Amino acid sequence: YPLDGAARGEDASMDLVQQYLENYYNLPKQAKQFVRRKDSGPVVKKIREMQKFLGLEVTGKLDSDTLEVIHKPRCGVPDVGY
Amino acid sequence: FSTFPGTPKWRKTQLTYRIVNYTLDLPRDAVDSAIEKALKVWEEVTPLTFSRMYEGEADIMVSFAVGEHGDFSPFDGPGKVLAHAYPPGRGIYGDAHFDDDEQWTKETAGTNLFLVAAHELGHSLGLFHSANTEAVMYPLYKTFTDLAQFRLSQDDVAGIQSLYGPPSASLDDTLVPTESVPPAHETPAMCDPALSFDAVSTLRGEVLFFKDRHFWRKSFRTHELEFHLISSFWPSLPSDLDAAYEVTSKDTVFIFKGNQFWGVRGGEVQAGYPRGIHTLGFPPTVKKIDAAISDKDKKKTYFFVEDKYWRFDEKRQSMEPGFPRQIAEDFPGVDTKIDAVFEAFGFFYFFNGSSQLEFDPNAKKVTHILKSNIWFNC
Repeated sequence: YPLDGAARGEDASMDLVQQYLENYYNLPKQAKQFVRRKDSGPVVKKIREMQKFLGLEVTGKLDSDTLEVIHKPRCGVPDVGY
Repeated sequence: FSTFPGTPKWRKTQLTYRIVNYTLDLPRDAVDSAIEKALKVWEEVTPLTFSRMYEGEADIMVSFAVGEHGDFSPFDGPGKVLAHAYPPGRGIYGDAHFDDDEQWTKETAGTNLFLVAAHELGHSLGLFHSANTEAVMYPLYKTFTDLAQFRLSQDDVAGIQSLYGPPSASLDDTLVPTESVPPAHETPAMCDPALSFDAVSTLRGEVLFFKDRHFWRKSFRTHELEFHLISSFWPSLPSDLDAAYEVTSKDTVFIFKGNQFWGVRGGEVQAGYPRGIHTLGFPPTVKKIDAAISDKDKKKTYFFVEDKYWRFDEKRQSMEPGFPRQIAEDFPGVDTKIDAVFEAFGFFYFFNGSSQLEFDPNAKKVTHILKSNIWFNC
């Protein structure tokens, strides 16, 4: 059960970050769930872009600082150009 | 900072705004005041002015809404997205929408409407998000423990002035032609051997070196050197100053440009300014001051204009008789036009272009000739 719970938590975080990246960093909607498979995938690239823009340590991973920032209230205008 | 793709901006400086509806979280006058104050933040550092409309289509339409509200960018309930706004243009462009599922406040608890409005109205004027965490245009909401401490960051000021330029100086156009938007200056390099200063003054034990739109702030205590936009400290002051001096007994720095001067205390421009320089007792032939310094022991202020100087009695608050006098007669060795002057360690430092004369007022002689930027340890 603990392992399942952890996995579910990770998936929820992934969905959240995916949505965040789509909304604010122009992540194409078809770029799904590459984060754990490939370090150079579009999601990882966008996570890096987000971390750089928001002044976080650029890891390309969903570390606690990155997740904390994603939960913070913010302006709805995307952070990168259309 | 960054601007929207294509750099949309308003092609006029007199803009209109309308508060279309209100949140129930705050009294109406608190909403009015927050929006007005947020516009003022940008008004103070640009030539833009804002006037309120009560009906019809304004350039900037401010509204509160929940969920889907007609622009295909629905709000998302409490938290997360607080508001959004559109870049300058017609119709929906320029408008600012606030999510009424937030708890809007005028305090630091909840979501402060003024802080969010200052950010969104930055979008309405053409600023995109900034990656500078100190900037109002940084996309994440940041609370201030003391709202009175709120000020635009240098990044915000540089961003908005890249679109609209600095505020137009309110000069008396009978004497000095009013400038529209002055051309942008390059950022001065502190170790440029040709560096000169517009004005230099002490301020509470530090020294401020003014150049174009910027100033360096040198602390003798910490030896730190900071570089700032003048407008980030004193939004209503002009750039390209002529002279500045501190009267320590009044804790005030007087700043001169053209035929006007301002009194500033710390970060505040004092009420009642700008005033005309002729109120100090200068004849009408004096159009501007080159440099000034106040001797705190003798309670006298020296104003340098071309090759002459005037002396002002700080106790009597009047210009002394017998002036102007030739600078070179009373300050032997100082025989060039003076850009700036300040006092440190008992010496007067006179600046002319990239050179600086160290003058001993007791011995009445020049003791050293130095580079102007020697204070920056170049």
